[in-house]
Amino acid sequence: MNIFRLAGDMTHLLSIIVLLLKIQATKSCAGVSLKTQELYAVVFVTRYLDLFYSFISLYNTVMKIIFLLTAFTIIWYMRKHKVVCQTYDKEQDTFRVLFLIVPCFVLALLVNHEMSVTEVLWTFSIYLEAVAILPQLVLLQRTKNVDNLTGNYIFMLGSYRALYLVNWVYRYFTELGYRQWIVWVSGTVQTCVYLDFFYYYVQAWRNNERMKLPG
Amino acid sequence: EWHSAIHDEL
Repeated sequence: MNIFRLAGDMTHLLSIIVLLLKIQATKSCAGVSLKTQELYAVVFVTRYLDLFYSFISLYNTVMKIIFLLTAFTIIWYMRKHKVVCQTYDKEQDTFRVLFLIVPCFVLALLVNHEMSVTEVLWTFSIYLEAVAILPQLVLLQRTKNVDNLTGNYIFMLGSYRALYLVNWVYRYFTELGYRQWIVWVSGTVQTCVYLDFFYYYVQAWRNNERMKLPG
Repeated sequence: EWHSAIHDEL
């Protein structure tokens, strides 16, 4: 494992911790999209089915379990916690997730490495992860004001993807015969989804002001 | 080999 991959994973983990801390400390999930969180849970469940039949490393197994547990913890807070769930902007978080899930599934059936249940579900999770942030970005656009923690959470999620891109370039040059087009193309799309957000995030940071999205 | 190399990422 190279340094870019490790930095990417740690940034991903940190983004989730930031979100969980925000929810626990402020007892509020205002500005957080439950749809995006549920999509991430679907992504992790369909991708990490290999926990049952293959072992890559202790690091790999532990991280997968952490990602699964934290995804469901966040959903539990937003749906069931008696204080937190009242702060959820249900009326604003209306993205039609089936418009993401169905096309990703069809694409996974058409473009995959192997026509098996686990491989198609793994491919589906790669495609779905690329677009899973969209309900969150739409929610931000609607509510306009972005609180610092939610802004940092999304910024770290985007950074994690950017670090993975660097990791793939590194692996391409250091590992003989290493190529994975499905992951590369989806990962590039996924990183591009954040570009607009990055622009406004960096602008707010440079001007030392609270982040605002244009109407 | 190839299969495990593409599944070793999170």
